[in-house]
Amino acid sequence: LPHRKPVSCSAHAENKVVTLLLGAEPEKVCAMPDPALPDSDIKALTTLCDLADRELVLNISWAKHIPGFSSLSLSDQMSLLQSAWMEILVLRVAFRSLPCDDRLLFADDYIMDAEQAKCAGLLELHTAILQLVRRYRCMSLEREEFVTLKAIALANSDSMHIEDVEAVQGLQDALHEALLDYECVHHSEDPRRAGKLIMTLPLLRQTSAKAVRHFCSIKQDGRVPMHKLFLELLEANI
Amino acid sequence: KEKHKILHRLLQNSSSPVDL
Repeated sequence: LPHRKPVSCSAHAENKVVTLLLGAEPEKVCAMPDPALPDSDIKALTTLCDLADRELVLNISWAKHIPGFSSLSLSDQMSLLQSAWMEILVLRVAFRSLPCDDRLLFADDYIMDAEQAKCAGLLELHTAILQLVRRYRCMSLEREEFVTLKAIALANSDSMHIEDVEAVQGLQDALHEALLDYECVHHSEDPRRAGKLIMTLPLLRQTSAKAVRHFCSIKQDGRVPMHKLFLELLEANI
Repeated sequence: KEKHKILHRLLQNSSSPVDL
């Protein structure tokens, strides 16, 4: 097949959008499981929900640093985040887990293997996220690609409540172009690499939907304390 | 959207927006 030649393959110049995205990456968050609580499924889920809540605060601040995101209306910013928040969390866990064998690195102090996931009732989700990790590991996903793909996942969240569709399309185009430009400069040996990365997004959406369903049922159960932002976003997906 | 007060507040408060 003929190769598509990206318009802006700026020979070896670093892509400005990718550079900004690298600079916007939130700092690591520690899980800090409560040492006073005995090990149990409730403790594991409480730790994860607390970690997710703190990461969400950072992810909202991160979104503001995506070039062009803050130019969208507040309503459209909210709609994108309400649709994509779990995809962003899952993609971050998947990227962090790339160096781990069959374990998920939720945080440096909270790494979960299949046995621990089973005890927490999270085996299905653990398996699904590991499928994503394997996909990225096969491609040797780079940090630059990860940050760009994460921004694309947000801009491409398919919310049904977008008011200015053209503006959101403009953001998608700018981020897509940044990915094409990066791949053109750094992976000219594989002209389909950008497409391969984009083609991982359906699995990310599927895994994220699984996670939302699971945490919604935990919420219904009422045994795990959840912070307000996490609850607010879970409710946005019901 | 009325219900999503925390998200709304965090979006309004976060600093350093970047324009294209």
